[in-house]
Amino acid sequence: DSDFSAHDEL
Amino acid sequence: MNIFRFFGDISHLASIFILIHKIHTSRSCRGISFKTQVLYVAVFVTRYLDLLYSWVSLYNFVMKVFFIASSCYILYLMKVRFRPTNDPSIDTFRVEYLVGPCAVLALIFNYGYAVTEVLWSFSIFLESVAILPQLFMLQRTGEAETITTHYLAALGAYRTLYIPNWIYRYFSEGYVDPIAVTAGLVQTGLYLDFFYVYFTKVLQGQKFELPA
Repeated sequence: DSDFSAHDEL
Repeated sequence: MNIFRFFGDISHLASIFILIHKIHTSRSCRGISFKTQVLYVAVFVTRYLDLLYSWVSLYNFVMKVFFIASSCYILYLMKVRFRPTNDPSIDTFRVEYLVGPCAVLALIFNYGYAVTEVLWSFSIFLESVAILPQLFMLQRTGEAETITTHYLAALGAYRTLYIPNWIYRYFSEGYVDPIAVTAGLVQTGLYLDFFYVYFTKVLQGQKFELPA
């Protein structure tokens, strides 16, 4: 995962 | 997690409960675009594939499972349980005009050429426009039941609250996700007309009616 992607958001 | 994102997610949850409540109490899915609901299932399934291989938190896990399950349940309500109340003849937005461009955008803009990353981008782009068949239907019929407008308002509030969340994250974590932010701004923008009528009419106790 990129540090700059909102993968931790819903 | 910050309060903007938390209340955004709560608003998203609320919108789904409002929709299910509307369908159950009126025993009808009149005024609801089936196409938009199908798009939401596609959005959730393609975005939450990471349920299978990554763990963020219990909160994250429960919400993802709920969004997938509830969106599928809504399709069941519309296509099986209350099928006679669903009128496809007014749900005429051409979904391929949304899915195609979103797929192309996802292939161009993503965070890595892996199937899961491209599908994640696709889901972000698709979510930003998934409400269009619903808004188009509203435009066509020119009016909506009050409860349906509460559903749309809660859904619009959800993405609107994600904007201060991103501003907060930019300052607190030095973090910015250009794909999510761009798509999020577009998505919120699509609600502006609706919000205008909602605030000036529905919240003043009037019926949601568009000028002829």
